[in-house]
Amino acid sequence: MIKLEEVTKVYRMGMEEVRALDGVTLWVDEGEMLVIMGPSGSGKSTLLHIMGCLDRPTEGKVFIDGEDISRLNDAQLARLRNSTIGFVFQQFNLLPRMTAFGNIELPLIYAGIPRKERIRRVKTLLKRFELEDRARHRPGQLSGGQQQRVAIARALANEPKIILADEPTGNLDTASGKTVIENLVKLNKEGITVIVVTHDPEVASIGHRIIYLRDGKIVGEEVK
Amino acid sequence: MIKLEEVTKVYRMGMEEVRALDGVTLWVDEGEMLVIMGPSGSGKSTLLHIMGCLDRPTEGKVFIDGEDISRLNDAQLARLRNSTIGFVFQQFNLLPRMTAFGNIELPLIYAGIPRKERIRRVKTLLKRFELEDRARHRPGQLSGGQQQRVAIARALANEPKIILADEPTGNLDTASGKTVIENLVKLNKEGITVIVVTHDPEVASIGHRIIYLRDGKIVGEEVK
Ligand SMILES: Nc1ncnc2c1ncn2[C@@H]1O[C@H](COP(=O)(O)OP(=O)(O)OP(=O)(O)O)[C@@H](O)[C@H]1O
Ligand SMILES: Nc1ncnc2c1ncn2[C@@H]1O[C@H](COP(=O)(O)OP(=O)(O)OP(=O)(O)O)[C@@H](O)[C@H]1O
Ligand SMILES: [Mg+2]
Ligand SMILES: [Mg+2]
Repeated sequence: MIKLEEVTKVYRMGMEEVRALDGVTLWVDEGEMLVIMGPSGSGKSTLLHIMGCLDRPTEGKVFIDGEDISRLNDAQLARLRNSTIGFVFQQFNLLPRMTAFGNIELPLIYAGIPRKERIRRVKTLLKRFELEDRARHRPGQLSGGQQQRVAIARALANEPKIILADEPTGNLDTASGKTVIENLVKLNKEGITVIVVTHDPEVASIGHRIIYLRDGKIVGEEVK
Repeated sequence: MIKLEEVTKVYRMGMEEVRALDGVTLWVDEGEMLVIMGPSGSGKSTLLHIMGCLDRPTEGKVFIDGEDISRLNDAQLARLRNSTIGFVFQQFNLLPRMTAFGNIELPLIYAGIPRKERIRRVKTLLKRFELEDRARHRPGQLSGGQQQRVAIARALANEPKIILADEPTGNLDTASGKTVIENLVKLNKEGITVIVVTHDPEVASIGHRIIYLRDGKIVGEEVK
């Protein structure tokens, strides 16, 4: 489903160079539940962004569903992302001037889904993540955990084939965190590929496979 | 040290009313290590903001060091905050166009600390939270956990008498999280009042007292 070959990501700042990823080779099968762990700054978010086509590698190749994404221009990449990938950002990246409802609805508008179906899907997601009475609030009128749940709902709106979640329970209490994990497990059982970055061993325990990053490299792997 | 009497915070949105806090009475002694827990949306951040003089209650009274803060104008409140309180925000609230170094240095500039001493203190904090090689990075060039550590370092820069930390380990791996907790415990042993909001039972275990919020009310308390 997702194939990374010798992927490197280098940030240049003046004379300094940061190797956020350093020669990462990784295959993720369709329907797999992959967990990524590692110290702060080890490259997890960078890896997730590249897998999610939100960023291009400095070196190496990325294949999504067999397609070499370096052959796609930015517009084609955006279309692939919108139709195939649901991304939950570590810092949510919600649009501050839209409501919770509007933020979740946006990917459906881009996908050309008709209004009646959009409303049905958004309402279902608001209910699932206990956000019904916060639908009209904008991000600044939501708690940290409520914003995180809106970000998760938004990632699921287009019924993506691949879900990439960057520390999706970091701001959630145990109960809300369980709901998120149960949802990811359920989607994975329906055949959706799920990749989760986490620091939480509870969350990590749902993975078929756990890979460990350190200084931009994969340094270990555990298979259930 | 901090006294809240029947504190209520109501947000009005058109016809709707959200009671983020509902009649909270709470005393925090000098030198106490208080932990605040509760479900997502229960009012923890709101409570912390009011205790940290970043927000005023809709009803009720707030006393910091015996001083009724409703008698202070905004400029006086800002001065009290800067000299006495260190606040770690749930979403960091770093200035995006300043470096890690600059963000940590800012409260010291407001406090009128001379340049040589500012540089010494910032360097010490960068080292303590393993950010030395990220000093020149701006928030957008930092990982989530690195941003969180910059936010923590900034809160400690002015050697405050009260530290309020809103889910300070949410984006940190176990090792970095331990460092943060050890620092808070050490400061608390030196007499500093520390109040931490957390969902993590590991973090909660350092508290002298844990209070539980639900729907804007204190519903339980545990004393070690
Ligand atoms: N500006 C606002 N306008 C309207 N409602 C608000 C506003 N800010 C916060 N709220 C609501 O107040 C309630 C308490 O928010 P708060 O941020 O204190 O929760 P919290 O306990 O910190 O949650 P979390 O664990 O998710 O961070 C939430 O239900 C939130 O939707
Ligand atoms: N735009 C950038 N310019 C320079 N360095 C960057 C940039 N973005 C990220 N970095 C660096 O790349 C490294 C990897 O960052 P990344 O966000 O992938 O880490 P992470 O594993 O997700 O960390 P965390 O657990 O703290 O979220 C970090 O050391 C970070 O400072
Ligand atoms: Mg990250
Ligand atoms: Mg909060």
